[in-house]
Amino acid sequence: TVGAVALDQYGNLAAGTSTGGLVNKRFGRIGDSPIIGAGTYADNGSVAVSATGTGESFIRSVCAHEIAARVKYCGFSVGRAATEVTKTVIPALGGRGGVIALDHAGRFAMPYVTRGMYRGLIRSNGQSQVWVFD
Amino acid sequence: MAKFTLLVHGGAGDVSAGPTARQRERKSRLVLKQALLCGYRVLKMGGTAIDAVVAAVKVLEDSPLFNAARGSVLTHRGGVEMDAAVMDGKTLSAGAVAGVRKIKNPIEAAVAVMRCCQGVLLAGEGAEQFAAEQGLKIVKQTYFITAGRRRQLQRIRNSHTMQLDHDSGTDHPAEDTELG
Repeated sequence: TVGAVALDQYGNLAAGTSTGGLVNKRFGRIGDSPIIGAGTYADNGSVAVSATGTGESFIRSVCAHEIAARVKYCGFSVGRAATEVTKTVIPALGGRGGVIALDHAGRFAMPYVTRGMYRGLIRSNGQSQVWVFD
Repeated sequence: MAKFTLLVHGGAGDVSAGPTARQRERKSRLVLKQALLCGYRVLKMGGTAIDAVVAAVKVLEDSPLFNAARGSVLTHRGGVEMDAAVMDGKTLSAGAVAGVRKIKNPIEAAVAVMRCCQGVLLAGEGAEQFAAEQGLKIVKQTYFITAGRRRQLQRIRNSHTMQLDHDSGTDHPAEDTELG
């Protein structure tokens, strides 16, 4: 699964996710990516999120919206909200994977509960970085 | 110029070690950088966050290294069924497609749903028909299917299990030297 989240120079957030799903899937199985609030969510009042992993657990936890809700209603930082949901809620449902999350101030988090996650960041000064492991 | 930021991901899993995996990792890093640069250019020119997200995701969709569009993992039947979504944080408008098999860039279809459709989530043939009517590129299934993904499916097909795209190193196209 691939995805991106962005904060533009007008202060607006957006999220997008695209996937082929799971290998060997059957019976018209749909994952979390196209379910708004599960694998993809953006709200200028909180964060933009794109998720990757075992979709069923992301759907059941409404993962992306859960992160946004913790930021919006509990006042959590994007780092705390994304890390708690990804490393506590998702595994408790038997899931694995990771998210990228970005708030309106450009603060971000990219937690995951797998061995690695392909991910990257670029800022307005043009400096970019990519990671696979920590 | 006001500040902007872009993040991308190319999937998570038990990314394996070993020479082939390391080679794949190097190539993946390059594609991720390319995706970041594409989105960066959009943002630098004053484009919107949505346009930057789509530009970045399209680069990843077009690469056979990642599980989206070209290079998608295969279903039990040996085809692709792809999903995509976008959401605009300013308006809370959203668009998504699910189970599509012929749309070259599903992320573009998701944007078209968001901008030109009263619905939010379109599925299957209806989504493809909508995408075609919006002038999006429709391609044959063969465009999406790589030899590595075929071999990956072959190995897991009889197991009655499913698998994340980056799990189990030897099942990954990288181990079959399908590196794009």
